[in-house]
Formats: sequence, C-alpha cells, structure tokens
Amino acid sequence: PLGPQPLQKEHLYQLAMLEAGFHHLPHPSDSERQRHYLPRNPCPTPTHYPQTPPPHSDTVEFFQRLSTETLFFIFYYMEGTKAQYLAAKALKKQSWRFHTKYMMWFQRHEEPKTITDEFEQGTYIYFDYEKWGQRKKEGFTFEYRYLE
Amino acid sequence: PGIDLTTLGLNLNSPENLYSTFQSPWADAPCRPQDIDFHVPSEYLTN
Amino acid sequence: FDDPPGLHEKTEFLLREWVNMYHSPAAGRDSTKAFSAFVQQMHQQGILKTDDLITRFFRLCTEMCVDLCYRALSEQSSPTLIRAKCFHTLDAFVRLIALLVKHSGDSANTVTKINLLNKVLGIVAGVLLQDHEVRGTDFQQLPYHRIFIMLFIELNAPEHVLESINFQVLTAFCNTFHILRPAKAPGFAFAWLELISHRVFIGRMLAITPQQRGWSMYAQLLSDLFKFLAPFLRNANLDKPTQLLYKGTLRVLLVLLHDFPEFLCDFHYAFCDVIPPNCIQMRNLILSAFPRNMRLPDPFTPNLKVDMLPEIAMPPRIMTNFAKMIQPKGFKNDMDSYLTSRSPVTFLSELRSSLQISSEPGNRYNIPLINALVLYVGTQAITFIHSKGLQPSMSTIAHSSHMDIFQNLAVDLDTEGRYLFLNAIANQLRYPNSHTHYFSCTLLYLFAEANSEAIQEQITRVLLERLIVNRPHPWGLLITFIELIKNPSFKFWNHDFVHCAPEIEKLFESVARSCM
Repeated sequence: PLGPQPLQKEHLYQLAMLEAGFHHLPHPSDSERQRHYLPRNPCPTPTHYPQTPPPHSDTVEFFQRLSTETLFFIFYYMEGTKAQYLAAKALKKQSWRFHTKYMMWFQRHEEPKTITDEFEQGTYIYFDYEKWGQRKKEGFTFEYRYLE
Repeated sequence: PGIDLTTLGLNLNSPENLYSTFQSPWADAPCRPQDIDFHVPSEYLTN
Repeated sequence: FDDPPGLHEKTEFLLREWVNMYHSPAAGRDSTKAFSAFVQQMHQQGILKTDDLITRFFRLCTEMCVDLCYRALSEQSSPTLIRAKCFHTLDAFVRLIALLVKHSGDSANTVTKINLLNKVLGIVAGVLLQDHEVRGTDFQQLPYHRIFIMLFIELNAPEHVLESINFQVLTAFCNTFHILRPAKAPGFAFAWLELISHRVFIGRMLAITPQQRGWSMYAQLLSDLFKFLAPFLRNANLDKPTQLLYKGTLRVLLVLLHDFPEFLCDFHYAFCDVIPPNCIQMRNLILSAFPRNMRLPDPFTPNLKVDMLPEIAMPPRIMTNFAKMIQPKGFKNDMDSYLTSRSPVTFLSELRSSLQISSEPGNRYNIPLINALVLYVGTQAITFIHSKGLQPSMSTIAHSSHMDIFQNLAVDLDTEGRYLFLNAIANQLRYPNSHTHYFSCTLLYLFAEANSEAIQEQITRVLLERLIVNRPHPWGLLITFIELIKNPSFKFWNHDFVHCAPEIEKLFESVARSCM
C-alpha cells in the first residue's frame, strides 16, 4: 500500500550521474595486473563456440590432462596468474623441473650419470621457449641451487 | 516476481566458495585461472 | 592552493622519472632498486621535507595521472590501448605509494605507515569528489578505480610488514569507500560496487581477517549501497543503469549467501531497515541465510514439530543495537513502563501517533522505529516467557503487555501502517531460532484473534507477496504459511478473500499444493 514516492532533485542528479557512469562501465581488466603478453581483447564469437570455460577447468587435475606444449604456453604467456601456477604444478607432476637461471623446464631423459649434493649431470629434455620446442641436452649439469 | 537467481552466472551449488573467483557484479561468468592475479614464485616472472 | 613556485614542475619531473624507473628492467624485484634511487631524488628535490609538501606532491601526482587518463580517453582508440596507456603511469604511481607506505618510518612504526596511507587515500578521494563535481556527466571512473584496486591488492600482498598493519589498511580503505559511497559520488557507483565486491577485498574483509573484525565495516558499505538504491527500487522504475546496479547487487548478495551466510544472518536487521519494503526478492535473499552448521528440516515435513527443534530456543545474533533506535527516550521509557506494569494506559492510545511522521500517503510512518519497536517488544516478550520457565507458543504469548501492544497496532493502524508493522514481524521469519518461533506464533495469533477480516487479509498478503516471488524463500516464512493454511483452527479456506477472484483462488491452491 506504499505506492511510489516522488524522486527528489538530488535523486534525479544521482540518476543522471549513474547513467553517465553506465556508459563507462569498468572492464574486467581494470582490476587485473596488465597482461603484456596476452591482454584481454573481448570480441564476439559465434554463439556455437563455447562461451564459458569447461567445468573444473581451474583444477590441477584438469591441467594435468593438458599437453605439455599447452602447459608451457600457459606458463610463459599467463605470467603472474593462477593459470601459470596451476600449469607449473601440472608440469612438476610430470617430473618436469624449473631451472631458475635458464628459466626453462627440464626433464631427465635417463638416470643421471652423476649425482652429488650440489648437482646432477646427465642427459635431459628441456623446453626452449625461444625456439618454442623441446630439445635434448647431453652432459648437462643441473646445479641444485637453480632448482626451484 | 523478481529474477531467477540461478541465471546470474553463479554456480550456487558449488562446494567451493564463490568469492575467490567472483569476476565482477556485471559479469555472468566466474574468473578463469588466467584472470586471477596470483603471487607466483618470483622465478616464474620470466618476462 | 598556494603550491610553492616550481613544485608543479618538480612533481611532473619526478613522476615522469619514477614511471621510467618503474618500467626499466633494472628496477629490480618489486621495484625495490628503483625505489631506493628514487627516494634519493625526492630528498634532493626537498619533497620529503615537510608533511605539507608530501601532501601537495601526492595531490599533484594524482591530478597529473587523472589528466593523463582523460587525455587518453578522449583519443578515439581501442579500450585496450587506452588502458595500456593509462595503466602504464597509474600502476607505477600505485607502486610508489605502496613502497612509501611500506618503508615510511622504521618497520616497527606502523602509525607512520597508516597515517601516510590515510593521507594518500584521502587525497585521491578528494580529487575524485572535486573531479566528479566539476566534470559532472563527463566524469570518468577509470583512473580512480585503478588506483584504489591496485593499491589495495599491493597492500594485501603476503608480506610480513603488510600483514602487521593489515587491519588498519582495511579500515583505511573502508573509510575511503564510505566517503565515496554512491550517494556521494553516483558517477563512481559502478566502480565502487566493483571495488567492494572484488574477490581480494571480500576475502580480506569477510574470510581472512580474524574474529570477523571486518564484518561490521563491510555491513556499513552494503547499507550505503542499499540506501542509494532505495528511492529507485521503492518506485520500481528501474532504467537500465539502475537495473544493472541492482542486478550487480543481487550477484554480490548471492556470493555472500553462498560463502558467508552467517554474515547476512548477523546483519539482516540493519539491511532490512534500509531496503524498501517492496524489495521482496532481495530481502528474501538476505532472510534466507542460515548458519552453515545448521541443518534445516524440510518445511514441508508433515506434522513438523517446530517447537521441538533444538535450535528453536536459541536467540539469533543481531549486530545492531535496535533498542537504541527507539527514540525519543521518553517514548522508550513509557513503553518499558507499559511492558512491566501496563501503565501508562495512554501508551496504547498514543502509540499510533508516536509512529507517524507525516500525513503524506505512502510516507506516513517512521519505518526504522516500527522495526525497532517490533523486535524490541518481541525480544522482551521472549525473555518474559522464559522467565516463567515456559517456551513461546500460541498460548504462552497471549494475554501479555507485549501482545497488547501488537494487537493494538494490528487494530489501530491504517492499512499503510499495518503493512509496515506486519512486515517488521515477517522480517524475523528466518532460520530456526527463538525470534522466528516467537514471531511466527505472533503472526498466527494476530490472524486468529483478529476482529476484522481486513487484518486477516493483510496478514495473508504480507506472507503471500513474499512467497510468490522467485526463490529463495526463508524457512520461517514457509513454515508459518504452511501452518496457516493447514491448521483448521485458523479456518483459512473459509475466508472470502481466499475466493475473491478465480486467479487468487488458483494462486492459493498452487501455493498450497507446493506446500503440501
């Protein structure tokens, strides 16, 4: 039984300012660190494209099912985000280890020939982000001080 | 009659909390992992 | 005013210098190397000499950052490019503020740090309000939104020095956001809601901060939002901007209902005090919250014995001092006196006029006073019943000074007043607790004892309008309505108003079916 109440002058001013704000709505990227390598570029895609991420796509289990190439892409192109963190976790579960000096991921190709307290030496596969491909490296010394 | 609140893009049956992936009051989908700033080890800041 | 000559140029030089240092590869981790060098430059330029100069420096920097953004926004280029240009400077400025806050005074001296943070937040807020006033509808939220959210995220990084001042940091931001509430800066309202609902902000305010110390500050901010929306929601004339803000509010409330129901439980009274009575669904959403450790019995359980539930005798936590809201003091004294001794007798006959504030239809009554009176009298009644070793029930609530007051209001108020009175009761129908139980009995008692069908109809309306909206529906509302339509002693189905029109009859039957 209350019925409408006439808006006061102040409310009309507020509505006008709200309307103006409505035309410059915040973007999701306004609350995120700058993504230099993969900035958000919202663009309309055909409706039959998936419009929302697959379910549980923010779990380590989901990342573990991704190919190593995809994990490397996420690791290097989504720096500083939860995705990079999950990709790193998934890589570690597949026995990849991050070399903090070369900033590359290494995986033992076979049992190392030498293992000491400071390092191990042998043949490794590593992912070269400059050439964007996996390489084999024989006689490599992985110093543990560079093991993340 | 109000709004069907299950159509606002929030998974109200989620066993996880919603706030940690809440994208924005205007977004009808939660944040994706690549949207969430994370305190990763500084060694990961390769760029 | 009165900026010392040359300060503007000095500040511009320093800001430009800092932005370059911040983005240079030599800046070091978290810009610490660049910061050490830059502070030397600030010293050389005499910026850090006095409090006044530091204040002017930050104000000028803020204005320069804002101007840069307006220039970028005026260029016709893509939002992504505009943002890259703005954030290049804004993020550097934010880092400078964060580093100065972290490193001002020695590490144990938190007061210096917090004073500086409050100063900078106050400066940015001041520049925003002035900009908002001067530019009017040309105002842009972007630079301010970016400064606030990135500074908040920087100052909530997992670092020891920040953890030790975190509660003061949260308090400083809440004060700033209260100063910038939508009623004060409506052009900033969308960014404001985005800020207070940001996952890091909610996480800190409601989850991480121990002993729920952030809850009342967060409740204050939500009340600010409801107060702003109220006049527009009250008229239900939602144009697109208001509709979007309202829908955004519902999203935030859904997150709170899902993750922090106890927060909504604790502050339901304060929120219902400012949410317009016709905002049925939003209010239902708040009233539907119940503690996560509680298992609600299915309200449709046949022969559900509500008064046998273990929680039904427990009073809910209400974080508002509603007794204090009963003003003026003399009125409260008379009410207390009437409750204890049924005198002065005039209290009842003057009650209606004590609640009225105007003769303007739709605006006659003091809603917060009605809300406070209903809850106060109800809680006094529960205490009184418990003092006799009894539990609230249809019989123990009757024939008391408390029920005198409720029955007087039901009979003496006009339609508008009675609607507000019945709403104040229905706002207590929530999860199983002693208030839900008492007010459920009270509503049913008022229905049973009504001396006119109009009162019974209005009680039904108040319940029904809460039931026919989309979910969620509060547990206490459902069990009250089910009791009303099932218990033959209320003779519900005999009333004319139940059959007053075919669609109403169908509506009751459909609601009854879903209840059965």
